Amino acid sequence: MNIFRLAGDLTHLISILVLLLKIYATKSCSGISLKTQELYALVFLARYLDLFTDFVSVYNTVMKLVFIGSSLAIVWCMRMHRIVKRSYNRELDTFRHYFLVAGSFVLALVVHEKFTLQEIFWAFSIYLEAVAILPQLVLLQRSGNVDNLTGQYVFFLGAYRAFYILNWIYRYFTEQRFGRWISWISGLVQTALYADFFYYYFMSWKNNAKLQLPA
Amino acid sequence: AEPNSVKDEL
Repeated sequence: MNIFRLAGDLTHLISILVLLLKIYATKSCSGISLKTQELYALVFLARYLDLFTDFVSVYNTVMKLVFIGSSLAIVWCMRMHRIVKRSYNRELDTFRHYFLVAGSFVLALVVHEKFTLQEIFWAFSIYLEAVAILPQLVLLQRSGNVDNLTGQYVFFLGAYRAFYILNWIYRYFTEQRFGRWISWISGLVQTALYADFFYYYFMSWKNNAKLQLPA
Repeated sequence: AEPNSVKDEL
């Protein structure tokens, strides 16, 4: 494991912790897109089917379980928790996320490495993850004001894939392995979707001002 | 199976 991969995993983990902290401390999920959370839960469930077939390391297994468990817990909170669900911005969170699921699945049926159940679900999870942030970004743009923890959450979630790209570049030179171009392209798309958000995040940080996204 | 550099990631 290299430093970029570790940084990627840690920022991913931090993003989840920040989100859990926000929900736990404020008993509110305002500004958080349930659609994005559901997509992430689906991403992890589809990708980590290999929990049952392949063992890589204790680290990987624990992280996979944490990602699946936390994403399901967040979805549960936003749908079922008596207090938390009241603050959900249902009327702003109207992105048609089923189209993203359908589109990613069709793409996975067409573009994959091997025509096996696991490989198709793996490709599906990569494609879906690349676009899973869209409902969240749309929600933030609609609500205009972004509270501090929500801003941090999205920032860390975006930073994670950028670190993974550095990790793939590093591995390309050190291990002579190209990995899979499916993840390279999807990872680039995923990171590019955050470009706009990153810009306003850094501007607000530089100016010491509250993060606001233009409508 | 051949080693796959992606499947050992998250």
